[in-house]
Amino acid sequence: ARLLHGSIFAKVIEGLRELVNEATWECSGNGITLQAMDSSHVALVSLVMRSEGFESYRCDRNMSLGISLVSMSKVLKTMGKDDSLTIRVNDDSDSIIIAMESQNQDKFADYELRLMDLDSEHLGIPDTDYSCAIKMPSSEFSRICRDMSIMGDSVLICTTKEGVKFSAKGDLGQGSIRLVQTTNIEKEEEAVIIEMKEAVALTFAVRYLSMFCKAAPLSPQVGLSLSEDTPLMCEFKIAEMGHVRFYLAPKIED
Amino acid sequence: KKTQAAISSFFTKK
Repeated sequence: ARLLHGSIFAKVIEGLRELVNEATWECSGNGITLQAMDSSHVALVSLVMRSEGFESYRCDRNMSLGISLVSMSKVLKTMGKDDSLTIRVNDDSDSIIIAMESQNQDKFADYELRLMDLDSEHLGIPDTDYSCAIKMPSSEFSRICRDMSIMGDSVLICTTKEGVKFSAKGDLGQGSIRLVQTTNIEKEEEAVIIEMKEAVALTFAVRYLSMFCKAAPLSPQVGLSLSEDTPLMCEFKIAEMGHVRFYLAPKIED
Repeated sequence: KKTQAAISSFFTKK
């Protein structure tokens, strides 16, 4: 699999590696997918990178590759910001080869990462017709998570037809941020757009939302989908290629 | 008081 802009792959890895340290990458002719839960089984991440999004891609037979995201992240930190990246696995090998090429083709770096033997439990994610779908700038969502984490470790997300309200309370007191739906949409990327079938009010652990925001560099916008008593879906699109979707179980009344 | 639910209780094991 070859990417002209290796930085896209680095952003994917940086977006995942805090939530999951290692994961099984499923490679097929259609592309690369990954599904993994965090260690406490509170959150799940689903990654899709379609083959047509790569500059070149070939997969002669399906492979499940156990990869340490922490190690992969360390290797990708050596990549130049404009480098292209090629990832390859030879048929019967127990390692993955990461090749980086500088833009002006004068520097070639090659790394080999040992593959891991991971037992991957796969969960079925049902298609959900969410009560509420919010689109907002990913930087704005990152900021809100950071600000709310000052006040408490849980954030209540309430949606109404006017907008969406995030609130947190703790020992210091409480705080809330209300975003109004954007009316005059000049730049789609900066708009707050709320599609609401019915109002929802759900509580989530803010530290997971903050971990999801590590994937914000992938996309200027984030999608948040909510329904009562249903995991939140937090989606960052990967341009022309796929998406990273995080699912977080809500905190529920005893 | 609210308790954190597990994600696996919402998704089906394959």
